[in-house]
Amino acid sequence: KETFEGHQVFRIVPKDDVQLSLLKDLEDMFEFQLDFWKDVTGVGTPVDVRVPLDSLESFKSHLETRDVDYSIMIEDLQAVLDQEQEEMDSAAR
Amino acid sequence: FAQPRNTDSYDYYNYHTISEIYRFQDMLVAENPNLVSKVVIGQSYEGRPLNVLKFSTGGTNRRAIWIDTGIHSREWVTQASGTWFAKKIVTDYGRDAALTAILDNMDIFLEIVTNPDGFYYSHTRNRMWRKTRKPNRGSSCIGVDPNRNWDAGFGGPGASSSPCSETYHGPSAHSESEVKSIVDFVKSHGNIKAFISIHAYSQMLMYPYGYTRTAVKDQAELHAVAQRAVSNLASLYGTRYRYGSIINVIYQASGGTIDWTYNQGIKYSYTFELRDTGRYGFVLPASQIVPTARETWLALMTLMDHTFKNPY
Repeated sequence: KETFEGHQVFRIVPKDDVQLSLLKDLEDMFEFQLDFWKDVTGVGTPVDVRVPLDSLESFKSHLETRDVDYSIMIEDLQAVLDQEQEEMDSAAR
Repeated sequence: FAQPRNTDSYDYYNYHTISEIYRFQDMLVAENPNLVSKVVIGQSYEGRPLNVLKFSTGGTNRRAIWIDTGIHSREWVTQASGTWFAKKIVTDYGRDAALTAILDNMDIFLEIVTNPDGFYYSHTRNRMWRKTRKPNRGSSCIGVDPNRNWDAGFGGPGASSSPCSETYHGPSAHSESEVKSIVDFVKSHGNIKAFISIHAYSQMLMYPYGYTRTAVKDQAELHAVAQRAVSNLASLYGTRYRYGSIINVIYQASGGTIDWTYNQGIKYSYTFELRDTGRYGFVLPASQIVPTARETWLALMTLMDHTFKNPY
């Protein structure tokens, strides 16, 4: 079973058209192995993106050097998934 | 593990595997033989049945409403909501005047697990799986985005030609059996008047088009009905939805489900993006399933009631 230890989900709210364009470019970029949960739509609309552990530092640096603010929506995806599985198992019992 | 003996003891407050949902469907049919039947419209790539629940009080080829959930497999709250909707329909028929009037005149088709291979895979191997599970020739990447695989601007902007992309449109329109089976069903039925495809998450209710900026000819009506639907949805818990055409509310997306259905003449073609708490994304806690389904039901009823009262 594929696990997601250390994967984080970022929430990024593009402030202007420049940031919007930057995020759109990221959608087509395979370098960071990003998984867009909520796609880039417009200025002021949140974009949610799952970032694998291996890409975390470089991705953060990529955003910070371009002055793009972000928050972490999910700190450790696997922890949330483990909890979800635990709840399912518990309910089934 | 205890299995529910009937649909009353089914746990609507938790997520379930595909076999549990299949069992739920069979129980619902067995408990309500005069109202519910199971139609198998095809098979998935891996050979799973594509089950559709038909809610009908009789008649032949009545006007019908289609609802599907879970075409993107990782959006678990949609399959869970679909299960709740199925139970809600049998519970409310004969009790709720609006739903009773609809079902006395129209049929409802509900496909709870629209992408069963992907759903099974999301439970067993990769919780984040979104696409179908058909291998792609010449690529090690698996699957197609079934919401980019329809013959409506197929292969245009807003879909990827890379099999490794999450929005890969597939080798040709309707290449995925999960899509083709619905296409064949809709065409052979010929009397579907509303088509509602349910996704998660980001709280939106949308109508065509996604592949072109051209406004649909029924835009004014679809917009007004969407406004009413999201207002009714919000009346329960205050959940706020955005609404409009796909291309205006989200972005350009070609090969989408409801663009195809609208072009087939199904005027009331809508797609939902369900509740987003801003904290969990696709891993919405199970405690949110029933509230999500309850509020969505109010919007669904608005769409279904409007379809019933505005024959075309």
